[in-house]
Amino acid sequence: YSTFPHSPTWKKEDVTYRILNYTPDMLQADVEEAIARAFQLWSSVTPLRFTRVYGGQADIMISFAAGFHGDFYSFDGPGGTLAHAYPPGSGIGGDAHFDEDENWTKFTTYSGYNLFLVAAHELGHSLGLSHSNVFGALMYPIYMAVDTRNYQLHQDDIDGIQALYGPPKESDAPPTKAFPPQEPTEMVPAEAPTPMSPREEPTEMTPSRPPQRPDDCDPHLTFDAITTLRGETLFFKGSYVWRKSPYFSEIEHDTISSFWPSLISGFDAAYEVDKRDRVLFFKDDQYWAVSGYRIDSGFPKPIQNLGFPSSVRKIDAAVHDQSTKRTYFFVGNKYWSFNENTQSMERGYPRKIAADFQGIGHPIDAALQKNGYFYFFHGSSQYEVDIKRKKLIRIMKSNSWFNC
Amino acid sequence: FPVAPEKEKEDMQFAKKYLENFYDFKEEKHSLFKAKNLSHMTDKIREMQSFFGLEMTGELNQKTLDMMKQPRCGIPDVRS
Repeated sequence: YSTFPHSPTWKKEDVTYRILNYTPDMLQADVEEAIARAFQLWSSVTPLRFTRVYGGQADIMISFAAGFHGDFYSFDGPGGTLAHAYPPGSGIGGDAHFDEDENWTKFTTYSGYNLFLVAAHELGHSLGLSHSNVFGALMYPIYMAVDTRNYQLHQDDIDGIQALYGPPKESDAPPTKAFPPQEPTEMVPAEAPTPMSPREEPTEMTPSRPPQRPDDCDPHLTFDAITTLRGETLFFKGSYVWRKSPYFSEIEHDTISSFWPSLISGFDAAYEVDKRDRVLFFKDDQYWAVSGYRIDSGFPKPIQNLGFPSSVRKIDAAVHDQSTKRTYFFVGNKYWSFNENTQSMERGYPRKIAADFQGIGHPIDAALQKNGYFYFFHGSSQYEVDIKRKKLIRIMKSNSWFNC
Repeated sequence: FPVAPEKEKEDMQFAKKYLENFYDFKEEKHSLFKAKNLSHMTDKIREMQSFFGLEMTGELNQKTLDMMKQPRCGIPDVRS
C-alpha cells in the first residue's frame, strides 16, 4: 500500500459525506446503498464513523461529472479513467468524482463498472490511501470486475488504512445510520437524537462485522469445491481458500480474489488437468479455466460446451483421474465421464454414482484425487475410495487434511 | 508482423499521456536532445512496468500497452 505525500488524514473519527448528484445509470437508492456499503468497508476496520448529510459542506463531497468538471483533472470519456478522489483536507480535499461517461452498475457485469467497487477504491483515497501494487488489493489502480456480494478488503488495504487510523475501537462501532432527510439540513450533530417517524426507521447498514472464515478444525466444516494445483491442494468455501502445500506444514489462508480478482466466489466444483497445467472452476452453468494466476481468455463458457444436456444447470463436484485421463462430473446421484484426450463426454453416461463408487450413495459436494485414491466430500464427512478395487477404504472428517 | 508506423505513433502518444497522468512524466518540449527525452520516457515506462510487475524492458511492448489501456482510477501511481 502507499499513502499520499505527508500522509494526510482526517483529524477526527466522525467524517461526513454528501451525495451531490446521481448517475442516470442506476436507481438513486442503489447509488446510495453502493456508497454506504463502500464507507462501511472502511469503517469496519478503523475507528472512523461516516455520517451522511443532505446539505451544506461535508468532508467528502461525492459527485458524477463528465469531461471538464472544475478541477485540473478532466475525465476522458468512456473507459480509461473511471473516477478520482482527493486526499483528506479542506475544500476539495476528500472529494470523490465519478466519470458520468462510464456506465455505472449495481452488479458486476461485463457491460459496466460496479459503483460499489469503484467507490470503495476512491473513498480509500478520500481517507488518505494512495495506490497499492498488490494485485487483488482494492487500492490497486486498475479496475477488477469481482463478485461483490461478500466483498472482503485485502490484507494490504487493511494494513494501509490501519497504519493511518488504527484498528476499530474494542466496542464495536455502531453501524453508521443515515440521518433522515430534513430540508434545509445542516449537519445533524451525532448526539442530537432525531425522532424517527415509523417510515423512517434507521437504515441498518450491512452487518458491521464481515462474515468470518470458519476455523480449520471446525468439526462441521464443509467445502464447495476442492482441487489440486501444481502439487498443492486448494479447498474452497464461499470466498475463502485453504491452501495446503507439500512444501510447508502450515495451512495458508487466502481469498479467491487474492489469486483471481476477477473470478466469482462460491464455486460449485473445480479440478486440475495436470498435464495441461490447467484448473477449471464451475459455478452454475458456466466454467472458467486458469493457468496459475492467469485466467484463460474467452471464459466463462457454458457447461453445455463440455457435452452436458441443457437440463443440467449446475454440477456438484468434479475430479480428474490422472491415470485414465478421464474427468468425472457429479450431478445429484449420477455422474458423467469426460475424455480429456478427445475432449468429449463418454458414451453410456450418466451412470448412477452408487453403481460404480461403492459406499457413495448420496450427492457429492467436492471431489479430489490424491496419492491414487479418490476423496469424496459430503457435508463434514469425507470418503476415501480405492477406484481400482472399487472399495471404500475409510470415512473421515472433511478437514482431516488440516492436521487437526 | 511489424507494427504499422501510424499505429506505433498513436501508441507512443497514448503512452506519453498515460505516463504524464500517472507517472509524473514531463516531456521537455523544447529540449534539443531528443535522445534525452526518449531515455527519460524509457525510465518512466520501466517505472510503470515495475509497479505492475511486468518485465522491466523500458520498451512499449504489447503487454505494457494493454496494461495502460485497462480501465483505472485517475489518481497517479507515482507523484513527485
